[in-house]
Amino acid sequence: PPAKGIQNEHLRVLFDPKTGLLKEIQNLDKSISLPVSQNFFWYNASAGNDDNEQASGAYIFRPNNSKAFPISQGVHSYQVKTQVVQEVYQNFSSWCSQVVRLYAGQPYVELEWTVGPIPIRDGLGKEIISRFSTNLQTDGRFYTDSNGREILERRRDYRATWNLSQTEPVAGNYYPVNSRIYIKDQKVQLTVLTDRSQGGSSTADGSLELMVHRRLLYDDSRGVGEPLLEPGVYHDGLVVRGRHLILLDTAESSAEQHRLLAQQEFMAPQLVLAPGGGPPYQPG
Amino acid sequence: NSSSYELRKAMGVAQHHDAVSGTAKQHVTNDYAKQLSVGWDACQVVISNALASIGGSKENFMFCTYLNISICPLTEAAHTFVVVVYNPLPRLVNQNIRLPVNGNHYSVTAPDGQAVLNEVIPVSSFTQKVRRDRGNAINELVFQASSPPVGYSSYTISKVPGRNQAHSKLLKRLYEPA
Repeated sequence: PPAKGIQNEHLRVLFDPKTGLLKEIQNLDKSISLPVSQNFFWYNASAGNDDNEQASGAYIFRPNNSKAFPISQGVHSYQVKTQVVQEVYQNFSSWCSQVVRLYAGQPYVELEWTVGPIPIRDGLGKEIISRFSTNLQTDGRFYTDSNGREILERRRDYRATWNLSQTEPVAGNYYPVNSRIYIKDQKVQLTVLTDRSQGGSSTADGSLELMVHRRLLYDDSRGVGEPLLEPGVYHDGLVVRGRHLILLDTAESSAEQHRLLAQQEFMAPQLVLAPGGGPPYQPG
Repeated sequence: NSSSYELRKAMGVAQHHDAVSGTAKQHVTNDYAKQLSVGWDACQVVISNALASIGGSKENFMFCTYLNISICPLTEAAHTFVVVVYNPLPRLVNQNIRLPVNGNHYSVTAPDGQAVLNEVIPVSSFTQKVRRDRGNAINELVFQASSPPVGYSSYTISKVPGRNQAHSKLLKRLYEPA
């Protein structure tokens, strides 16, 4: 049977028995239950069209359609349950996989994703996103940070200082995410912390997405003079591995959670190893 | 003899908008990576010197930069090794440590001499595919380390001979869907 769920003292994560995809997150301390569907999708990168010859490239994100295609409708999964950590391994395709992880005592869900090399034999540039879909009534609003300092409210198809005529429903709503992005309603907040700067958006109410990787075939004519087509060591494209940390809490207490956790991510402990025994040491 | 200047210089260069946003040509991107790598190599010496000075003994410190894909020649091969966890934050931090290993059973000793709960779990097929022909670890050792504010703690890890029954049970629990 596919994985059903993992749990620690603070959180329970449930998976859809048919698809193997993440289905629900529960905060056991606060008795919050949020249906969350998470999957990986790809946008087809624009090569330019009749309206505008702008291609998607290093400077420009421009999908040729607002629809994102799921990499897989379901996953092959298996789970590992131990006292220290519980993990669900999800295989979306030959080039996309993820581990959903709960460590004992940790109040967040860790998603460790591995994406690439992105296939391009079909002649299509691809921009890969991880999307979380919930039933939160977000009223077109979502929140992104600026280098972990000021959190800015973003509104879909809206600019605070001028009347916007939106011509790019996806790209026109993407914003930089340096360390966190969140959506919330009156009561509940879903926060995603990143381990690197990424682009992010909420293209529909209750939805939140982050771009994790991209591989493009055309230069965007903005100066770089090359398509974003990194070869990697093995000349078949880059493989990237990163982590998203998910917090589910009340809207009031989420800031206390994500600020401390983001600090710990940004200034993570440094590991140094040495062969042999030696006395255990901890300065007083 | 080394200095953190090299890394400071590389970080200064990497403030350019091309480096921040990834809009450089590929050969420039390669150079950014090279400069950061050279800087980090120099800083490893600085950190080793600092730890030797504070700890009062000169150790052959090693750094494993591929831990995210379960590669570390020292932990994969050694029967006994020390993990030093340095915490730069001004508060106590609990960090989950994952180290690639080839044994099935390990003892982890905390700075206060207490045994630390740990688990050995298999390296996933995802990771094996990503690291390709690099790294041979079949397992990962997982435990939680605690580090004091702006300080460090060291954990001693030893391979324990014999078959680990818990590990055998764990392997049985791994399954694929139909």
